Amino acid sequence: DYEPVAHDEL
Amino acid sequence: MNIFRLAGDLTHLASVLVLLLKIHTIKSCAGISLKTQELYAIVFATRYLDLFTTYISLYNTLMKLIFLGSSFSIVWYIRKHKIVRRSYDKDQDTFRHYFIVLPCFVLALIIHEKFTVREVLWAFSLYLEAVAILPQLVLLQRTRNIDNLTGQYVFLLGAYRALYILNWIYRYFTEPHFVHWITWISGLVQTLLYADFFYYYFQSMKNNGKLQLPA
Repeated sequence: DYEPVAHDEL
Repeated sequence: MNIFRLAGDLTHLASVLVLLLKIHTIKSCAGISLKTQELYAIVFATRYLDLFTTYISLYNTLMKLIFLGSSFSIVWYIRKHKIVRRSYDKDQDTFRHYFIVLPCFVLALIIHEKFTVREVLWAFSLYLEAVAILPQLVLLQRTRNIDNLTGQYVFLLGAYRALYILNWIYRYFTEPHFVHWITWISGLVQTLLYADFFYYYFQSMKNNGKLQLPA
């Protein structure tokens, strides 16, 4: 599953 | 999560606490730019839209709620609180929002990782965060005599960004395919904006004196 941006960061 | 990331988040949290401490207990927002605070409120509102669609961790959700809640309450304090708002340097804090917001939005429409509402808003929030400190830096330059808490607040914000860069370097070497040019370049620009401030901050610490920016 492609997550384009580091969405786990704040 | 690596140590740099955690330290960065905690530094960010500390900066917000310092600002709330100044506003809530001293009942003063002297030297604080409302424009910067409003820009941060927009940054968090657009970036943390995924709060309701994507669950990452309890830590992530809690921090997002804290940053959203604190940024909007700080804006409320400066605008509406009957004592705090009197200390706001309105005449000095003259930066225009749309000179910053509009170019960031256009840039996000052009440069993003994927053309979806979420990704365009995410890119927009990154670009906006990179330059949101500008009204605050301009205000510091104008006020010149900077009180301790305001100085600490800006220092902690800058430190948080510097720690995030270390976090990206660490992640780049430890995680496969961790390449995020948009995040990195806007983060680097954001950190560089603090360079001048850091220089005078450390000078004032060395001389054990008050933080004062040159005219």
